Amino acid sequence: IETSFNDTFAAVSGHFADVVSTLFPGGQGRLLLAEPAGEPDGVEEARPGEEGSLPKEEEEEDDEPFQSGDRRGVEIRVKLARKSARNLSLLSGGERSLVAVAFLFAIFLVRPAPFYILDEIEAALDDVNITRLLNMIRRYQHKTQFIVITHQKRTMECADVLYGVSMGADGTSKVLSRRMDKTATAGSTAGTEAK
Amino acid sequence: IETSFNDTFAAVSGHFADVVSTLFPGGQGRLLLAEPAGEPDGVEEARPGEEGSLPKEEEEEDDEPFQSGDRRGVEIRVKLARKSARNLSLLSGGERSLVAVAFLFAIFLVRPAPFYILDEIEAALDDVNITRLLNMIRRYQHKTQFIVITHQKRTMECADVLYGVSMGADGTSKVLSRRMDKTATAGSTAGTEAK
Amino acid sequence: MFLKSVKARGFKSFARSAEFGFESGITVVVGPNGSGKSNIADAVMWAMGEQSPSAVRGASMQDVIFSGSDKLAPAGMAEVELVFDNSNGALPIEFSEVAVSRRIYRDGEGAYFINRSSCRLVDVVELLSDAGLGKGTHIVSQGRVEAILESKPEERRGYIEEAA
Amino acid sequence: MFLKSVKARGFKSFARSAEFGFESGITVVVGPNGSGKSNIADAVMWAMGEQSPSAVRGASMQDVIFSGSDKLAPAGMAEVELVFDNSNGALPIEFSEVAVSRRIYRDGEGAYFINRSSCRLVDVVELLSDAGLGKGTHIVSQGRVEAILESKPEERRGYIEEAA
Ligand SMILES: Nc1ncnc2c1ncn2[C@@H]1O[C@H](COP(=O)(O)OP(=O)(O)OP(=O)(O)O)[C@@H](O)[C@H]1O
Ligand SMILES: Nc1ncnc2c1ncn2[C@@H]1O[C@H](COP(=O)(O)OP(=O)(O)OP(=O)(O)O)[C@@H](O)[C@H]1O
Ligand SMILES: [Mg+2]
Ligand SMILES: [Mg+2]
Repeated sequence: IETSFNDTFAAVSGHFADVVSTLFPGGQGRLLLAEPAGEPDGVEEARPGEEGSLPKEEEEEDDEPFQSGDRRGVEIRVKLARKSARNLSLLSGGERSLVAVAFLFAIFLVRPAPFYILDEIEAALDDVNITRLLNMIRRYQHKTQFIVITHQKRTMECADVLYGVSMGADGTSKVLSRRMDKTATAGSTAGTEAK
Repeated sequence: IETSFNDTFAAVSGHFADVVSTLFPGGQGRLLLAEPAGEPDGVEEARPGEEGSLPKEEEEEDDEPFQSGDRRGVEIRVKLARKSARNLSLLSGGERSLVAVAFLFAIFLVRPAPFYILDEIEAALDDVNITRLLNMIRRYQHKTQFIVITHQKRTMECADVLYGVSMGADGTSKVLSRRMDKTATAGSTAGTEAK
Repeated sequence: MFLKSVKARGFKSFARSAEFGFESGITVVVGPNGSGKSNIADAVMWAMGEQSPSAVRGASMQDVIFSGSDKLAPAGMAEVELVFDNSNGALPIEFSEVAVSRRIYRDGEGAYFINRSSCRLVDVVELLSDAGLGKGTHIVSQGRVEAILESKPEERRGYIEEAA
Repeated sequence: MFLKSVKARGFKSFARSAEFGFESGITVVVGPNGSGKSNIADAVMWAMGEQSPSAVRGASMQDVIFSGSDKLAPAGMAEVELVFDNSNGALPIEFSEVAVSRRIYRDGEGAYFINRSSCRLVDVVELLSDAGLGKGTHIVSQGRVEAILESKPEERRGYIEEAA
């Protein structure tokens, strides 16, 4: 069991680093196995002035792969471009969404689930980061199925199928329409009556 | 003390009902003093079929204003148009944001603070509800000062003063610009470099 | 394998039977606040065996049953059916389509079905976890995208263990 | 009365001194993710006496001190100054402008000032609560708009008591 976890952990960590550098150009992400006492997330001694980066790989040497019985947790570390590494709680709302998405995609890339439902995950993102996120979803749309709930027009534009839902006069939800081609999705989600 | 609380509570409740019916056309909102044992929020026996509404006012009769020593909490009840009244937790993300905003405005209308800072409060709202919220902010802009943080273009359009903030090449925040008139705010918040 | 359709009846705001057919690419769902979009995500999570009422935003599991509207009486039961395209054989069942469904009645009684024959919760959970649909990260509920960052390191390990 | 300006130095991502001048109407702040918008709200909350590190998203109060970047060394101190326009006399002080400021050093030592003379936290809190700026609802932090609905009925009563 432990070995297969270590292999999976190594694969997920590798993908996490890749996805973080895609969603945060110039950024670095790493997953670490927590010391059993568990150091708080993402707290690094920031080394000022040095071309900042995450602690060197050699720190991994003391990871005891076979601490049987002691399931070591997984810590998330990120270092964004130009900024020193710091506690995940100090990241901004949009930055936190993207780090969380990076973790989900890192797992997806090792073991894709047959489908994903993403409910307004881009609510905190600015235009540039919405684009980065949507590019990621488009890149992997052939590996799995994405069902995305949104109010953002730009997210609607990448739909293969677009569903409209509305609340009817009788107080119940109605499934409005289903458009197949990508060009037809320029409409808005304004609360108009049934489209 | 108790009387002044009761007066304030009555005033806030009145404004809450007004604001809810503005933000939710056809909706009703009420604030109730909790029974000391505290019934969970918003749970009403939904009376099916009847032109639904919140329980009649006579329920208020048994409110003991002078239960000294027992500070009764405040419950929030809402009944949205066409839907039966139900637990606040079952409301949608956007509906919950608006009910919370209604409570804040109800207090503001009784005792305005000198300023308000609202950080992406419209993140879960659709276009129609963003408009309703912005209309509310515009209506009261002469009673207090609003400082609104947003990514939404439509929120930018109601600014008297617009500030841009960006992360500089040295990893620190820069205050970009300050435009005074409303017409100049059509720009986007895309993550471009310093504007 | 992919999710081919979701049918909901008496489930939350879907008083009458509603059906969504999905393709294998990107499906986007839009609509005004309160129209029922997140209820679809809840329906899928619930049909797959979700046991915690708060995960579907209720105080008790019966909160998923349509509780009436100005015009309609409350429903006595909620039912959701998911149909999976199994042409790649990811689900260890002989069929090219597999239907998983769940019901709950006002008195709290519940029932599970695989291809319309009654089964137990554990059968549904086992079937789906073989296909990578365990407790994992495949449904991100509204406002919960950052939950991964707030979860304990041991929980995160659990997500990786599931992928092992 | 309104908030006339916010000056921050060494506070979070505002390593160098930054100043925002506000008018009495609607001021909108925009910018890319991570640029420092919410840090402004944190700066105001902190200068007004906030005692909980988690309310300004830190693990300890020293987390508000600029912790360095690739190019710059960490700061030794964070300082925020708020200037209120008091021409309507809402603040019980003779001046038409009132400055409230706060500092914190790496060793955790803090200091408060009213019109640049040192005072205690309690002086700041008393001064501001007279003007309706107590623990209330005037700063809604990012992602916390629904907090009112999740708070206990007694806490909501607290907000109404404050308005009494
Ligand atoms: N048991 C139930 N019976 C009837 N209606 C219900 C039930 N549970 C929830 N609802 C209704 O469903 C609606 C919420 O739907 P949902 O959360 O799916 O909206 P949404 O489309 O996701 O909106 P948003 O864009 O604001 O997130 C609420 O208005 C609520 O009243
Ligand atoms: N003590 C500190 N020293 C230096 N930088 C800090 C400190 N605390 C926080 N930061 C930085 O401030 C940035 C977050 O700023 P803030 O939360 O204000 O962003 P924002 O503009 O609100 O973004 P969003 O639109 O995503 O909400 C983070 O990138 C973080 O690294
Ligand atoms: Mg929703
Ligand atoms: Mg922010």
